[in-house]
Amino acid sequence: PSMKAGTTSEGVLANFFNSLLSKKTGSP
Amino acid sequence: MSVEGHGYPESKVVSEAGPEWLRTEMERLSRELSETTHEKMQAAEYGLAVLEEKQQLKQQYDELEAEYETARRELDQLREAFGQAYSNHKKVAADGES
Amino acid sequence: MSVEGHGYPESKVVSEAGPEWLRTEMERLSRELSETTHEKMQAAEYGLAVLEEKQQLKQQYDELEAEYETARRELDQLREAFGQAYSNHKKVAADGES
Repeated sequence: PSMKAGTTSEGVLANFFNSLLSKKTGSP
Repeated sequence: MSVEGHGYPESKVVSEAGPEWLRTEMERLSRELSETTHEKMQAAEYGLAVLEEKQQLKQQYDELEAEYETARRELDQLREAFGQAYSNHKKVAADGES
Repeated sequence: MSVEGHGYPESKVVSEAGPEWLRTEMERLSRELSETTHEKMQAAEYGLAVLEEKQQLKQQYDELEAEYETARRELDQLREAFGQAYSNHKKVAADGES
C-alpha cells in the first residue's frame, strides 16, 4: 500500500484506539 | 427495547424477581462491565503501542532504503570507472605494441 | 462486595428503587456491556492486524538489510581492486620511465 494510504489508515486507527481510551464507560 | 433483548425474562425483572436477585444481577452486570472496560482499554493501549512500533520500523526502513540506493549508485559509478580504466589500459597496451 | 463498589447507592437498589428504575438500569448496563464488548473485539482485531503488518514490514526490512550488506561488500571489494590496479599502473609507468 502506498505510504500515503498507510499513514491515513494508521491515523484513523490511532484515533480509534485513543477514542476507546478517552471514552468514559461503566459509570452508573 | 425490552430487557428481553439482553436475556432477561420480562416477568423476572419487574414482578417475580425478588430484590435479592436484582441486586445480584446488577452486581454481576456491573462487574462484567468493569472487567470488559478494563480489557478494552488494554487492547487499545496495546494497539497504540504496536502502531507506534510499526511507524518507527517504517522510518528505519526508509532510512535503510536511502542508504542502499546511495551504495547502489556508488557501485554503478565505480563499475563504470573501472570498465573505462580497463579499456584505456588495453588501448595503451595495443598502441605500445604497434 | 456490595453494589456500592459500582456506584449504586445500596438503598436505591434494594429498597427505594422502583421496578421501573431497576429495569431501566439493567437495560442500560446490558447495552453498555454489549457495546463495550464489541469495542473490545474491534480493538483486538485491529491490534492483531497492525501486529501482522509490522511483522511483514520487519521481514522486508531484514531482506533489504541483507541486500545492503551485499552491496557494501561488493563496493569495498571493487574499491580495493581499483586501488590495486591504480598502484600497479603507477608502478608500471615508473618502471617504464626508469
